[in-house]
Amino acid sequence: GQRLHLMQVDSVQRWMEDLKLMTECE
Amino acid sequence: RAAQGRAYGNLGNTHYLLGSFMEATAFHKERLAIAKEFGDKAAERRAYSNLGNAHIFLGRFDVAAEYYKKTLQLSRQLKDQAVEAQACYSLGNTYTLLQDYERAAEYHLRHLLIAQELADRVGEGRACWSLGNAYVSMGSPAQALTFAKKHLEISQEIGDRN
Repeated sequence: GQRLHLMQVDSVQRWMEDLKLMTECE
Repeated sequence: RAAQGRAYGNLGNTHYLLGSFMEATAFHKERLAIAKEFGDKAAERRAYSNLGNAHIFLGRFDVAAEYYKKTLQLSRQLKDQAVEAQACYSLGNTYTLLQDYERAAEYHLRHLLIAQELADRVGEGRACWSLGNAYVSMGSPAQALTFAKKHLEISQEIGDRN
């Protein structure tokens, strides 16, 4: 279970890293 | 009033980049209200995306999902496929955070189809990676393997060693 959870977090974490700098500019 | 809307949006973005997500949310809500006042659908769509993103970092994944759905709806109205793909990807990730893997897979699949249509190999690779993970979580290793293979193939093609 733990391993699956870590795999899951991997792709989402990558997305969140990108998201941190993602703003829709005016 | 129109300039005020843009200023609110810029303030929202600045607070977001500073990591002040509550403040960012407050400004983006003001921006949203003015966009609605003017019937400015593109600005309204941007505000929904920004609000969705801020709620992810506030840990309010349920609220983020609702904003991303509004983004998705407007991107279709505005016929902006790139934004539509991005909204699907955001929704897939948000439902993963909510541990609703079936819904996550649904949105990642929608993202995959649009990425294919737009010949966006990077997007396609990300969608396959996410779909592999979603199917593992749903206890469907055979389907997960199909997407993992596709992810490998695309990563090799675009030279993404990571």
